[in-house]
Amino acid sequence: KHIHKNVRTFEDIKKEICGYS
Amino acid sequence: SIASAIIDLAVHGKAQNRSYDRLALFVDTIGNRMSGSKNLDLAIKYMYNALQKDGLDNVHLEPVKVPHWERGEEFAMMLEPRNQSISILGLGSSIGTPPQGITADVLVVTSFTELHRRAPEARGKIVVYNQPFVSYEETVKYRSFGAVEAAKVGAVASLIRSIASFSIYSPHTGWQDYQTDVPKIPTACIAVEDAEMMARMASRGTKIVITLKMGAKTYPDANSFNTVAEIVGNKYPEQVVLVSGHLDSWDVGQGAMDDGGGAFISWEALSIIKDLGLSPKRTLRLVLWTGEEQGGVGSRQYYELHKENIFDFDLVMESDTGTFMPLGLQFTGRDKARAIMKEVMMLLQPINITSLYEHGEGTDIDYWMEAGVPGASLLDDFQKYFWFHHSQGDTMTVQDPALMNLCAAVWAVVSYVIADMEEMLPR
Repeated sequence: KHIHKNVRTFEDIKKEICGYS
Repeated sequence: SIASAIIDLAVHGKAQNRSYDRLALFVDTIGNRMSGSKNLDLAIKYMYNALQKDGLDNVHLEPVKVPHWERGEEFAMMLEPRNQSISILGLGSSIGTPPQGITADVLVVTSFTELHRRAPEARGKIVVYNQPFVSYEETVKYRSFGAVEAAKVGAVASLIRSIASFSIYSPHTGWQDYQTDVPKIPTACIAVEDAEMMARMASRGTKIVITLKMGAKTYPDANSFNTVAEIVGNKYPEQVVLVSGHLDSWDVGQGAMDDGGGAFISWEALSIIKDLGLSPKRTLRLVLWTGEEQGGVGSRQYYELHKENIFDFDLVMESDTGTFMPLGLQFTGRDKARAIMKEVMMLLQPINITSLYEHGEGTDIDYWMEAGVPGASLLDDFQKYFWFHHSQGDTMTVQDPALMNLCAAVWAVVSYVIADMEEMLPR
């Protein structure tokens, strides 16, 4: 399960969220 | 651009005003929806059919036992210093009066402290509370515990100034709590205007006498249901983003604001996502709670039933403070989760609603947040909320379709993006 893997940086997550905009 | 597509559909596109129109049809058809009432049963059946017709997944009802209290006929009459009808609303769980009513002198106090100081004067009297409205959280204790505190000092009934920030002679009801070791006395709310009038009379030393009649009765707990519908996730279907509002209301007005608006923007969020053909990785679950007004009865039973899967709950969301102009989200969660939520809120720049505040709140999601699940509540411009709350004024006239569109857009964007991100929010 992809729960709390914490293998990605916050920058990675920001990029993922930007993908919705 | 998924966020823009959601916003466009909700605010400018075919879905604009849909949550308002759906809510208007619902409350005009069903009316208010008190726990244990036939109206609430009808409302749940109505929503079950409507959610199925909307094509949502796994539409089902989860059984709940809820309190069943009915106010019956009630009135109050001031006999001295002159005859005047006093508008009242009995408080939920109150006992009734004897058939002939209770006639007694009045003791007016402005606080529990004053009541305790003047305890010897309270025996055999009707205690009238004229506490100032500070905030709902601060002042609601007079509604919740006014009867118990009055009974402790020998009062025969209590009349409590409505918990309202503004009044045009409108009593506001609500739930109240007895204590097992304290005698139960009848209790009701009165309008701010009458509380202040009696306080003025008392300050002049004028004797006040009131006759109070209440036909309130408590029946055995009734069968009810939480209403559930989903868009099942395409990658992690067992993981859940929960969006919610409560379907029950008080037995006055239409319950359009509390919490019709919150329930229907939550439904709207799923409708919008479905209309756009979006399929999030996780399951988006709509829950319309029952028995919220009696203290989150439906949500407590839901938590007990589902807490074994708590690690699959990504985010719990509730809207229960109106659907006026949205200002942003209140959020409870760890700093890492907050940082992610702040980024998600930036997707709402097209409608300029990007703020993330502290303290996610909501009776129905508190159990999850206390257990560590991130929680979010809609923060709106609720200055007028307590004008109408639990009163005959809570009708469709309070609602604004354009503002409901914006609330639905916020709700849909946030719930979809969190449900679709590769990882759950950190705990």
